[in-house]
Amino acid sequence: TIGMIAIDKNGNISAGTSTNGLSHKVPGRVGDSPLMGAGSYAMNGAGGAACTGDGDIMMRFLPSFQAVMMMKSGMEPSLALKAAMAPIIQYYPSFFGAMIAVSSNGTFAAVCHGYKTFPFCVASPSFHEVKVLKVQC
Amino acid sequence: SQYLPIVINTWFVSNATNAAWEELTVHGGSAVDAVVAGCSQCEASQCRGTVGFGGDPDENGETTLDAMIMDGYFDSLPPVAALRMVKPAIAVARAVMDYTEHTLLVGDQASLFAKDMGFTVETLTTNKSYIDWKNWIDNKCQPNFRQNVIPNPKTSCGPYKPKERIEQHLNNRMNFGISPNNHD
Repeated sequence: TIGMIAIDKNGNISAGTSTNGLSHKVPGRVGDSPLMGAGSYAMNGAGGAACTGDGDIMMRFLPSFQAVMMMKSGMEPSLALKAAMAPIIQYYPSFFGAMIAVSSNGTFAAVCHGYKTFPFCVASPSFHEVKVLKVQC
Repeated sequence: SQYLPIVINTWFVSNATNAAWEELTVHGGSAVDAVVAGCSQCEASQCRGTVGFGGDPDENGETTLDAMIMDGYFDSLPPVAALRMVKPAIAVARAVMDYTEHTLLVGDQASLFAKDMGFTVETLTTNKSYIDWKNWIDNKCQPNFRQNVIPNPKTSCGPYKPKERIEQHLNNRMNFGISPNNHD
């Protein structure tokens, strides 16, 4: 799966996913990626979030929607992601999954569970080229 | 904000990030254009084997694709799921956004729509996915996600039928205390 969020210079936000579900989706069935609020979610003025990992578990909590709603209420992306991830970890402590989020002003974060670290990419005026960053899980 | 525009994506697939960033900063595309460009690049290059054609084969040996694109002012929410025989899944989702008022298009409907919109119909199977499927068949279709069916899904391939016990159980439930007079 790839989950991606873009914010243009006018602050319009878009989120999207694409997957063939190689590692977690039941082959031939629908996974979490195309489900709004599960695979990804975007709201102008609030931010965008996207997920990857064991979608059959993550989708039950609509984590992308949760994270965007938290950012809409003013939470920083990293806290919003932790809050969205918390119930999943509580009910499925052995699941694998990761999330990214960016708020409408361009601050971003990533969170993960079940992996050691989780890599993600960012391109913005803060970096001269695309950056591959890692977050500790 | 000094931090805009911005593109962020999961995993280390920086070519996809680059494609989205160029769409935003070089081609003057919108945020939706950027996400479609980035994810399309990932599909075409089969990022990490988990995006694009040639993924896990289903019980018939076919690969399906899921994708969604969403804009931040909600005027269209067009995911596609279990898309078969069409490779550029997120572009199909974008076409649903541009040419319909649909929300979720799934399976054959999604494929038929894509064909109408001029997308190429072609197999999503690769040598690897075909070999994976053949190996799965040779391994008595293990693992699979079936339960409560016959023959025993842990030792045999299908086609499967529901186990009688479930039907009996349903019948029992159906007869228990429910009548036209106390059930709408």
